[in-house]
Amino acid sequence: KKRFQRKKRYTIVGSAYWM
Amino acid sequence: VTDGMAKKKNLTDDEIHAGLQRLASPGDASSKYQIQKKLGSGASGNVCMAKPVDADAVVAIKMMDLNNQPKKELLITEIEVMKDYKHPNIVNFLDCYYLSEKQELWVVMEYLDGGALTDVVTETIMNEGQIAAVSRECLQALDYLHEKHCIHRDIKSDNVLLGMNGTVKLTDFGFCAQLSGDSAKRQTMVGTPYWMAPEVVSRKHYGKKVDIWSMGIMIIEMLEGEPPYLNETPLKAIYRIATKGKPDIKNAEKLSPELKDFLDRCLEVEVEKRADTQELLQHKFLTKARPLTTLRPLIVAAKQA
Repeated sequence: KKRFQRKKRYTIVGSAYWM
Repeated sequence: VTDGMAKKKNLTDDEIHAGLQRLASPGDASSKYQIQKKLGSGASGNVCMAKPVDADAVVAIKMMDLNNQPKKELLITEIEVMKDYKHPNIVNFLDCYYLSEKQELWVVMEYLDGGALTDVVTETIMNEGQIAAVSRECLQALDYLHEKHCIHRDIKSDNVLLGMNGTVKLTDFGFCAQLSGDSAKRQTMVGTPYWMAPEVVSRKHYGKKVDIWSMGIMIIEMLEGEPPYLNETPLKAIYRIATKGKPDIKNAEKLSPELKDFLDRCLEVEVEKRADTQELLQHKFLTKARPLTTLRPLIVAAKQA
């Protein structure tokens, strides 16, 4: 869960894997 | 089509590597710097603290693995922007090295010993005077970039670095976009979802005022410790931004009228009505700014926490 929390603050360019 | 300094056509890998080599300094970086410790990591790579072998100083080195960069040409943007733009509120670029054998790029920057603003907003409580001071410093950097038709596109507390003496500097220029003139626009969705402006999440053409919206979200971070909707998935957050527009502010009644108006001017959904850096730098809220040295106790407390 911690890793997902940290990944939420990552910058995305174009589209992200969750799009 | 990528968003880079100039509107770059799709560069081949070789062209990108050649571009990076052109910008990089010669010599072997790993023999010039002693890596001390890892400071953090982000989408594009790790940042480490290091010491030059021939000088008594401390630098920050951003190490990027060229093989897993989503948009390599953006690295060229970052170096070009940091090399060309010098401002007291922008992290100083020192050097950059291309390590062909490891396929890595090292960007050497000045090291700020206070860490990122994120630690302060999550671990301490800021008063309005301190929020005004940080906002003013960031707006000065944005005003400088916007004047040069450059949008940052990733304004958030993670990209604002602090010195122990209270200096405030903007960093991470890998996602900057160069506009070819005042009216030029962009459309690629770039940034961090929770800080994105409505026009970005709805994939409309956008301009420099996306940075103003993100500044407003960063002020909410300074008030509440995190941006709106962080407890939701990024996709839900984007949906909320697109449908709700201006987010609710918790305990808004406790805020001064000047701060409320300042926030309203940043978080205006209609781009034409939203303030620009010039207007905000004249805003009454910034007259409440306290000296930057008052940030030091917050930085110390955040480090201890």
